[in-house]
Amino acid sequence: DYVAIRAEDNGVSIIGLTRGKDTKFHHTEKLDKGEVLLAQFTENTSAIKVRGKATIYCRYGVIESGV
Amino acid sequence: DYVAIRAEDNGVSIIGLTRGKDTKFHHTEKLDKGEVLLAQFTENTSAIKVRGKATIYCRYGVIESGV
Amino acid sequence: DYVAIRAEDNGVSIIGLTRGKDTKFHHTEKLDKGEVLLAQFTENTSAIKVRGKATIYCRYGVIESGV
Amino acid sequence: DYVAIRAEDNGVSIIGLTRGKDTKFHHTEKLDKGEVLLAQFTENTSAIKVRGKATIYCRYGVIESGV
Amino acid sequence: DYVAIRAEDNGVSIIGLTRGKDTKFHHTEKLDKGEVLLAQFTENTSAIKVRGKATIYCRYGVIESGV
Amino acid sequence: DYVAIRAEDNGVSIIGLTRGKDTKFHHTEKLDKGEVLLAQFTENTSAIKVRGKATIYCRYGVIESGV
Amino acid sequence: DYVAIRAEDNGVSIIGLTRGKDTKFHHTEKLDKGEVLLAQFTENTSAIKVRGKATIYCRYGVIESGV
Amino acid sequence: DYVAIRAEDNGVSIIGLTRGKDTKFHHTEKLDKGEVLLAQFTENTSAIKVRGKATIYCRYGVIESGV
Amino acid sequence: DYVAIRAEDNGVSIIGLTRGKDTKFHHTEKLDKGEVLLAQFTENTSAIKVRGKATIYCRYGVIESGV
Amino acid sequence: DYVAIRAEDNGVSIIGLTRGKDTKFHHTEKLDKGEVLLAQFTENTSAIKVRGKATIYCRYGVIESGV
Amino acid sequence: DYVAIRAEDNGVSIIGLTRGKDTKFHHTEKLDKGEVLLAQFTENTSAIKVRGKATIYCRYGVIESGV
Ligand SMILES: N[C@@H](Cc1c[nH]c2ccccc12)C(=O)O
Ligand SMILES: N[C@@H](Cc1c[nH]c2ccccc12)C(=O)O
Ligand SMILES: N[C@@H](Cc1c[nH]c2ccccc12)C(=O)O
Ligand SMILES: N[C@@H](Cc1c[nH]c2ccccc12)C(=O)O
Ligand SMILES: N[C@@H](Cc1c[nH]c2ccccc12)C(=O)O
Ligand SMILES: N[C@@H](Cc1c[nH]c2ccccc12)C(=O)O
Ligand SMILES: N[C@@H](Cc1c[nH]c2ccccc12)C(=O)O
Ligand SMILES: N[C@@H](Cc1c[nH]c2ccccc12)C(=O)O
Ligand SMILES: N[C@@H](Cc1c[nH]c2ccccc12)C(=O)O
Ligand SMILES: N[C@@H](Cc1c[nH]c2ccccc12)C(=O)O
Ligand SMILES: N[C@@H](Cc1c[nH]c2ccccc12)C(=O)O
Repeated sequence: DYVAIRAEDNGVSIIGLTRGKDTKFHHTEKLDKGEVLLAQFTENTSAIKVRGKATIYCRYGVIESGV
Repeated sequence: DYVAIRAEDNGVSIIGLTRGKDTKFHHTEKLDKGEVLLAQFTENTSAIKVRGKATIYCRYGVIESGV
Repeated sequence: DYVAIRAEDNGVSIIGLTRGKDTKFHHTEKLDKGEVLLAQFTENTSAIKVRGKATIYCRYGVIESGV
Repeated sequence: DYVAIRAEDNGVSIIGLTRGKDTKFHHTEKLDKGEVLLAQFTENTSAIKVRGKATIYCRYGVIESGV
Repeated sequence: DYVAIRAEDNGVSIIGLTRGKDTKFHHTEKLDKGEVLLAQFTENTSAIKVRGKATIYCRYGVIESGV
Repeated sequence: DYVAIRAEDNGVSIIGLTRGKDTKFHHTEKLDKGEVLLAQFTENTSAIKVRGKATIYCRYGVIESGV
Repeated sequence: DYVAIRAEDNGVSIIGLTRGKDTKFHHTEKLDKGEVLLAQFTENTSAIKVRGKATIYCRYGVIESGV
Repeated sequence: DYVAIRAEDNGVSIIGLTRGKDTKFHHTEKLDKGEVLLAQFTENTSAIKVRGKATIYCRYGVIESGV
Repeated sequence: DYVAIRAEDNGVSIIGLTRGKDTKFHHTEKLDKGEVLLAQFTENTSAIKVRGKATIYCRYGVIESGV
Repeated sequence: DYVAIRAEDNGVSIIGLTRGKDTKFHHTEKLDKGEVLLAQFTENTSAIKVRGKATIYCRYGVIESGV
Repeated sequence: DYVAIRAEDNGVSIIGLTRGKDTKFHHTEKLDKGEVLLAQFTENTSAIKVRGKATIYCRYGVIESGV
């Protein structure tokens, strides 16, 4: 399982939240406008948070993040 | 299995409930308007509660939470 | 496997019934109007009972509980 | 595998039959009108009997029980 | 794998045949009109026989038993 | 995997053929008109023979046996 | 995996060919007109040969054998 | 996985090629017009060659061999 | 997984490339016009090369090789 | 699981991010216009970043990267 | 999982990139116009690069490489 995220603005943050009893931010990948990240759920990442203006492609279709 | 949740308001809470004999809140992720969280069911999370105005994308389609 | 339940009224009860030879109520999650619970069947929960006015999203479509 | 059962009347019985060489009733869950039970087949339950007026949602569609 | 059987008459018999080298009747569940039985194939049941007027819901659609 | 067979006549025979190096008849289930048998392929049954007038429901659709 | 074969003539032969380095005929099941055989591929049967006029139902649809 | 082959002429050859480092012909099954062979890929057969006029039913649809 | 290849010309070559660190030709099967080869990917074959005029049936549809 | 990426410009970068607790760039594959890379998620690569003008083919359809 | 590549020009290169911590070119298969290569992802190949004018058939449809 992976999701695809295309930044529609500079400075979009894709944040990986830790798997396990604790929930912390283990990595933030910064994307500039037009860059695309394809990211899996992994042994270390059980939730992904998106901040800023981006297009998120996932199993449920396309979701626009940002205000 | 993961669900995608887009906050339609500031201060939306995504609450993880513990797996196992006991059922407690182990983590609350606060989202501001436009932020998106993609969250799996995990070894530690067997139920997810959503409080506040949000759009929930799951296998059954789109569900609007909040009053 | 999980189901999604949106409370259409305050005080909706989502009850987890124990897996195994005995069948008891091990947890009741109270939802207020507009709150949504996404809940899995688990090692501890082999049946889920819904009391009160709610919209249940499951593999068979949408079921309205309550009178 | 689970089925969903919505009681259309008070006093609907959802009966679990034991898995194994013997076939006995190990539990009867009583539902009042409007209540919904989502119940799995399990290590202990290999057949489910429904008595009274109910709507049964299963892989084969919707079945109305009761006379 | 389970099948669903709705009795259209009183005294419908759902008979479980034993799995293994021998084939015998290990259990007969009697249904009255309107009652529904959801029954799995199991470690002990490799064939199911239906006697009397009933509606059988299975992977191949709906089959009416009885004359 | 199971097949469903509805007898359209009295005295329909559903014959189980043995799995393994030898192929013999290990069981014959006699059905009267209107009776239905749901029968799996099993550790002991790798072929099923139908004699007499019956409706056979299987993964390939409906097959009428008998002359 | 099984195939279904309906004899359209008397004396139709369904031949099981052995699995393994050697390929021999291990069993021939004779069918009379109207009889149906449902036969699996097994540990002992990795090819099936049909001689005579028959209707063969398999994953690729319906095939008529015989001249 | 199996394929179905119907001979449209006498003397059609279905050839099994050996699995493993070497590739040799381990068996040739001769079919007369109208005969049908249903043949699996196996531990010993990783390729199948068809010579002569035949109709081949496989996952990709129907292929006519022969000139 | 297998592919089906029908030679549209004499002297079509179906070449098996070795699985593993090295990539060499381990077998070439020559087909004459109209002959069909059904060939799996195997422990020894992780790539297949087709030279000459042929019709290739694979999961992506029909591909014509040759100039 | 793999994705396909076609460079629409010279100097497109396909970056592999490491799997595990740390997230670093372990490899950058440079593509010139018209070149195509088919890349899997692997034991070492749990996220892929695309910089520059490219067409990305993935399970969610076609995504254009670059400004 | 395999992809199919048809060379539309002479001298098309299909390059296998190594699986593991390092990413190097372990094999280049040269195709002449009209030749087709069906190539799997393997224990040794976790990415495939295509240089030159070719038609690539993959799970996402048909992709034309080359300028
Ligand atoms: N550490 C949590 C992260 C998480 C996943 N899904 C969640 C849903 C709600 C809150 C937290 C989470 C876990 O692995 O379970
Ligand atoms: N601790 C419970 C949480 C839960 C999951 N699904 C439920 C349904 C109802 C009530 C509680 C739950 C469990 O893991 O089983
Ligand atoms: N303890 C029971 C709960 C149950 C599941 N499905 C049921 C159906 C009917 C009655 C009880 C149940 C079990 O695990 O099997
Ligand atoms: N004890 C039986 C219950 C049962 C399941 N399916 C049945 C069908 C018919 C009669 C009984 C049953 C068993 O586990 O096998
Ligand atoms: N005891 C038999 C019951 C059976 C299953 N399928 C059948 C078909 C025909 C006759 C008997 C059977 C078995 O387990 O195999
Ligand atoms: N004893 C045989 C029965 C059989 C199954 N499929 C067949 C097809 C043809 C002839 C016999 C058979 C076996 O298990 O393999
Ligand atoms: N003994 C052979 C039988 C066989 C299966 N598929 C075939 C195709 C062609 C020729 C022989 C066969 C085997 O198990 O492999
Ligand atoms: N012995 C070869 C046979 C084979 C299968 N697929 C092929 C494709 C091309 C050439 C030979 C083959 C193998 O098992 O791998
Ligand atoms: N020996 C290589 C063969 C191969 C498979 N797919 C490829 C793609 C490109 C180049 C070579 C290959 C391997 O098993 O991995
Ligand atoms: N090292 C991280 C890389 C990663 C995968 N998905 C992510 C999503 C967000 C941030 C980082 C990641 C991991 O394997 O989990
Ligand atoms: N050696 C790398 C090759 C690779 C696969 N997918 C990639 C994506 C981007 C960069 C490199 C790669 C690996 O196995 O993981």
